[in-house]
Amino acid sequence: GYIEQLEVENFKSYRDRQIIGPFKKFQSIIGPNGAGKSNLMDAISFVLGVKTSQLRGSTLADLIYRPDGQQLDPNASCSIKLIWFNEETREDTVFQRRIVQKQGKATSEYLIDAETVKKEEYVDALKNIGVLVKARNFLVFQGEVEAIASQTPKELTAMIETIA
Amino acid sequence: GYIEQLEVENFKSYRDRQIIGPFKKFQSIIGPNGAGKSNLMDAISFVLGVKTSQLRGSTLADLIYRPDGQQLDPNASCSIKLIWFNEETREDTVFQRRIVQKQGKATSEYLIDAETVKKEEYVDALKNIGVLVKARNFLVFQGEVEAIASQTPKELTAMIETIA
Amino acid sequence: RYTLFMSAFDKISKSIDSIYKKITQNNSSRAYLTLENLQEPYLEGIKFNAIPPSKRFRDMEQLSGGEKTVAALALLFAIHSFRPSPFFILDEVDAALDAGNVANVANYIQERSEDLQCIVISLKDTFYSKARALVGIYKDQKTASSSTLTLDLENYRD
Amino acid sequence: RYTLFMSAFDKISKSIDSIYKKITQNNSSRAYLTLENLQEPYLEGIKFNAIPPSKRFRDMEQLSGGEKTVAALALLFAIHSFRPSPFFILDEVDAALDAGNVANVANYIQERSEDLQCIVISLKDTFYSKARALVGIYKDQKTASSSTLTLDLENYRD
Ligand SMILES: Nc1ncnc2c1ncn2[C@@H]1O[C@H](COP(=O)(O)OP(=O)(O)OP(=O)(O)O)[C@@H](O)[C@H]1O
Ligand SMILES: Nc1ncnc2c1ncn2[C@@H]1O[C@H](COP(=O)(O)OP(=O)(O)OP(=O)(O)O)[C@@H](O)[C@H]1O
Ligand SMILES: [Mg+2]
Ligand SMILES: [Mg+2]
Repeated sequence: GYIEQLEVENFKSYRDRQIIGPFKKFQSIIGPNGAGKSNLMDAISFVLGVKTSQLRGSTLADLIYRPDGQQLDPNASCSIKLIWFNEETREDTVFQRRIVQKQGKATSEYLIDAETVKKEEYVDALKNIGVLVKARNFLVFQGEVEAIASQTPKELTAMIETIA
Repeated sequence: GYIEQLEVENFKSYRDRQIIGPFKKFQSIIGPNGAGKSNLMDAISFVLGVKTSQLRGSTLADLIYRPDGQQLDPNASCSIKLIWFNEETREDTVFQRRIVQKQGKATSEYLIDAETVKKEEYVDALKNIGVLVKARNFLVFQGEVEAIASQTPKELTAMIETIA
Repeated sequence: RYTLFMSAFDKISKSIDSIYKKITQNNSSRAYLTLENLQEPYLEGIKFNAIPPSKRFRDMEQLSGGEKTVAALALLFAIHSFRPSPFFILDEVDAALDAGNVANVANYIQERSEDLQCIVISLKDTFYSKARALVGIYKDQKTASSSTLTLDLENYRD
Repeated sequence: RYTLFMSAFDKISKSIDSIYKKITQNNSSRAYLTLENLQEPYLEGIKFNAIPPSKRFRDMEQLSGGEKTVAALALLFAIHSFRPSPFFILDEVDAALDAGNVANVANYIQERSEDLQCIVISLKDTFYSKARALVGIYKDQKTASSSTLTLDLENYRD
């Protein structure tokens, strides 16, 4: 299978609801500096369950769209949907993660095909399609590629152990 | 004044003696990956007295030319000459730093116009032409530019204090 | 634990050399992994060495920026050969590459995208023009938001 | 100590905004430094903020890769305005820049090279073609050594 489409709603620099796609097997993302390219990678990483500190944010609330120079609206929320297409069964699965704020605290909710699930079940469903988020050996964030070749021998062993 | 010419001898990937220049006020260094561009910047930084750990080497001996796959020749040495042109007096000054090995230990020698001087005198002479090596605010090594903007406030204060 | 570790290590170290040769389009380049501790490998480290085309052995730390990028990509695809994920996302991995290496890496990714999805963020047209489709992102001043355009390049292929 | 520090800080913070506007070729961009401790500034930190063209205030950490590069160069040249060195050496500072920012940075450096020497390592022809002279470096396979060629571009200018 592969990522067919994304639905980005109020995530980082993406305001309102935007549908992005369809994606192909060799898909490129282009645009000027500061346009929002890395934010789109953050959106995909976010819906896969990657933790906020890896997404250039310190709190979940940082990931919600905020107009420049303004405080975050305490009722604002954000959501990412990843439409996954299974080439064998020719069926779609919709993985969704959203952030809601309640009394000033932001929390995550995970949904599969519009049904709320626990994080463990969500992570298992991703494992079933071959996505092992813990290993993250398929995501290379901006500026991190050279560091992969300069890892210490111990770091390399740890990397192999996570995927073994 | 400005850097008019370099004489590189057995430094990193530069074998034998090579004269590079003349340099102009807006000078560019180009070439494919692995050709030796950053090594040339290391050569200029080295002759200014920048420490070895900043030049991608762990010991002084690492800076001496070594054919791929071979051990360092215990008698090998290297040297960098920087020809400095003073635009007011229209005179040249030759700053030189070289590495010599004695009984397996590599040490640096500093020379101004072919006369050996102590490191303090050498650093003072550089200060007189406006080159404050300790501050290093005029050298941006490969991959380090973004980090300058992401310094913590304390780091920025320290940077300003060095040059104050 | 030993068997699990070694099944991963064996597969990755067998494939890394051919992947590195393929990316660099040069049979003289070599890449390999060596275990520091053969009895209990998971307790010690694994040394990674990559030797660029027409060079001989040299410590990884002395490779140039572009040479390290190519070596890193070879390692990533070698790890993928043991634990395949259905897609890769790469954010400006071509930043330190010269024109020759950009072409090599883009060709390799184009080939690999037959069996795995590659999503690549790049500023270089020599890279992104090889993709099958583009998402163009721009900052819309009126709405103070990122907006996107999608372009199917397969319509334009000769 | 206070006077020394403040004379550096004042000069740098006065010049950073105009330098940033000049590099970005846009008067809506802003850059400034703020002291955390006004009485004894050397004991606390200095906050640096840069606001790219047509954006408003945002924490430096949230800027993109290219936006940070441009801000960093503005800071460097502002520091230079207090403690001028006779030359700058920049190694592939344009790696994360899009075509527009490459052109802006190259133009700014070309202008500054009137009064200070700029030695720039770059892989992008849109950058190095603005220089007055080039040193081309290649790896000579026969001698297993880096070799150089020098080219005076001023002979080719129209
Ligand atoms: N929560 C948020 N709300 C609104 N805008 C945000 C938010 N978080 C980040 N941004 C904005 O997103 C922009 C950065 O986007 P991004 O890092 O995706 O750029 P990019 O396209 O990757 O650029 P580059 O080519 O320079 O890497 C910044 O200008 C930042 O202000
Ligand atoms: N002491 C030495 N003797 C011989 N060769 C050396 C020595 N030290 C480093 N090298 C070689 O120099 C090469 C790296 O050169 P350098 O880092 O200058 O490349 P570069 O032109 O900056 O490339 P890039 O564009 O990828 O940054 C490496 O291949 C390394 O093997
Ligand atoms: Mg980016
Ligand atoms: Mg380099």
